[in-house]
Amino acid sequence: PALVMATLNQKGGVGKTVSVVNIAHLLAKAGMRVLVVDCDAQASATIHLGVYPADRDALKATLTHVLFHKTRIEHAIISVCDDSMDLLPSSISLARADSEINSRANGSLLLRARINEIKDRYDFILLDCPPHLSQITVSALNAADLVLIPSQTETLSLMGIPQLLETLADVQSLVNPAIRVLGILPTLYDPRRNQDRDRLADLTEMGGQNGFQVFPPVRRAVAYPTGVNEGKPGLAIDPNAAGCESYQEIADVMIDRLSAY
Amino acid sequence: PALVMATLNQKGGVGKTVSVVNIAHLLAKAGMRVLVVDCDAQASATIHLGVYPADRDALKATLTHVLFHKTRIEHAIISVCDDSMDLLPSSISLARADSEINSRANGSLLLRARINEIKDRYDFILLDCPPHLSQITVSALNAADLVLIPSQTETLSLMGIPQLLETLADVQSLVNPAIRVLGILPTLYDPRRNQDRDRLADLTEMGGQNGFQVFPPVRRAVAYPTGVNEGKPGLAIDPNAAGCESYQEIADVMIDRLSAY
Ligand SMILES: Nc1ncnc2c1ncn2[C@@H]1O[C@H](COP(=O)(O)OP(=O)(O)OP(=O)(O)O)[C@@H](O)[C@H]1O
Ligand SMILES: Nc1ncnc2c1ncn2[C@@H]1O[C@H](COP(=O)(O)OP(=O)(O)OP(=O)(O)O)[C@@H](O)[C@H]1O
Ligand SMILES: [Mg+2]
Ligand SMILES: [Mg+2]
Repeated sequence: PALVMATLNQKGGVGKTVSVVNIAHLLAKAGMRVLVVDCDAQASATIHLGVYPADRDALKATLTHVLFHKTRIEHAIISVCDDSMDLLPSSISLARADSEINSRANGSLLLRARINEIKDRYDFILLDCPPHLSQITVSALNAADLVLIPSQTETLSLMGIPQLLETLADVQSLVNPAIRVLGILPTLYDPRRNQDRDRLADLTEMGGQNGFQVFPPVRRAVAYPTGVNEGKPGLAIDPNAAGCESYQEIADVMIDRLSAY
Repeated sequence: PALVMATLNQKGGVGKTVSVVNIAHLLAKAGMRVLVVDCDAQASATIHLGVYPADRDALKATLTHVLFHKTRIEHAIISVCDDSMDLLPSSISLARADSEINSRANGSLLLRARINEIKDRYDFILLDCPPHLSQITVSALNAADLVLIPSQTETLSLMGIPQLLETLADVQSLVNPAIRVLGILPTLYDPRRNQDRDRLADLTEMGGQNGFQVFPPVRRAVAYPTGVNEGKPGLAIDPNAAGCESYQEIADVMIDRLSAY
């Protein structure tokens, strides 16, 4: 069955969505069967993969409908990027997810139950999380085997990581003891700036203290926002964009983990 | 009494916190009495103004304690930036704000009630909101006279604005008919990139359609993350940093609005 990876950091704008989409692209390029699940009401991953959230809402074919309105997950999943990967889209209707989850018996386990139905059809399932440690994010952690923590190399992004790890520990002790941190991914890195280098050193130390891998930092490159604009992964536009080695290393580590799974 | 402005966009990392801190700095420099209220559990504004959230938690002197644990607001407010402005700090304890608000009678009006107690002591009260349209964000809108919408000049940041305006309309019709959008502030703007210019044009058009002012875009400048690192506003480090004219224009418009208030 598929390995499930959640990508999260409650700090906003650190490259969670861009990372999910580009890692999915590299896994698909390696011949893997990949599903991206958009767990963010902003529907950034959906938009980044060229799909209009409102269209999916009209068809009652988003994550919201799968979780709370009995839509079959196969009905909501669509093929994207020239059929190289699949997407379970979201829309603004997911903004009510937390109150829906809180009003149902064991609501935070609904996502895991739906994902388990289709785990046999994929090699990897990537979950893009919103910028807050909410019930939908906890639901993603309940369903995940691995966690990737993107963090901009700047102070505010680092400060939230201890809290994230506390939430993860709660999930491990109550629901999902097998979940592991795949690593920390430094993003939006500018090697010319002292602060970026200092924060990168802090992240590396944090990784060391917690026994996490810290991947090589992803530098800024125009291919990534261009990809968002064109509805496709940045690395599909420029395979050699800055950071491609980091994303490739993550994809390789994931493929190794799969064969050992 | 003070004019209250909320700064929000549910898209993460668009420069909400940096904008609040730097506008507060310019208002203080103009001799205004300014209070920054950190409504984000990440406590970015608190950290940006050089205060450790955990210290305030230990003293039971954060926004959480003021809203839900009967701490007097004067006890939680501290003076920052060489006494040029005040801060009502937050901490991770605010992460439970939504469930606290949902469990109390008219919980989303608690913030407005607390702010009204001290409105006479300030000219401006700036509310920094988290990257989601949650109950704490609605509470900030209930308390505000003005709304500033920072938006990065990139696709994903723009997509969320219609939903933000819908939430604002709900607040206007149910609680706060006087609230108005001060304007849209394009941020993290790179004039060399086609997409940034295209998105700026989209934001300008969106402003025109809704009758909002669109301020001149703020370009990237190293002073801003440097300020975050040093616990002070970027414009205190480099008063002529790129974007200073935009922030100055916003401060000037706010001062005009105050005299007409
Ligand atoms: N390596 C990069 N180079 C240049 N721009 C990048 C890079 N990675 C991400 N970006 C840009 O940074 C912005 C934030 O990225 P993204 O939306 O993926 O972050 P996020 O953490 O998912 O945000 P949110 O917290 O709102 O979910 C986007 O405009 C994106 O295009
Ligand atoms: N004009 C600028 N030039 C350079 N960097 C900037 C500028 N404005 C903001 N930043 C940087 O961009 C990042 C995001 O800014 P900030 O944290 O203020 O956004 P936010 O919208 O408050 O994020 P969140 O959604 O997490 O609350 C920070 O690292 C900040 O230092
Ligand atoms: Mg995202
Ligand atoms: Mg912020």
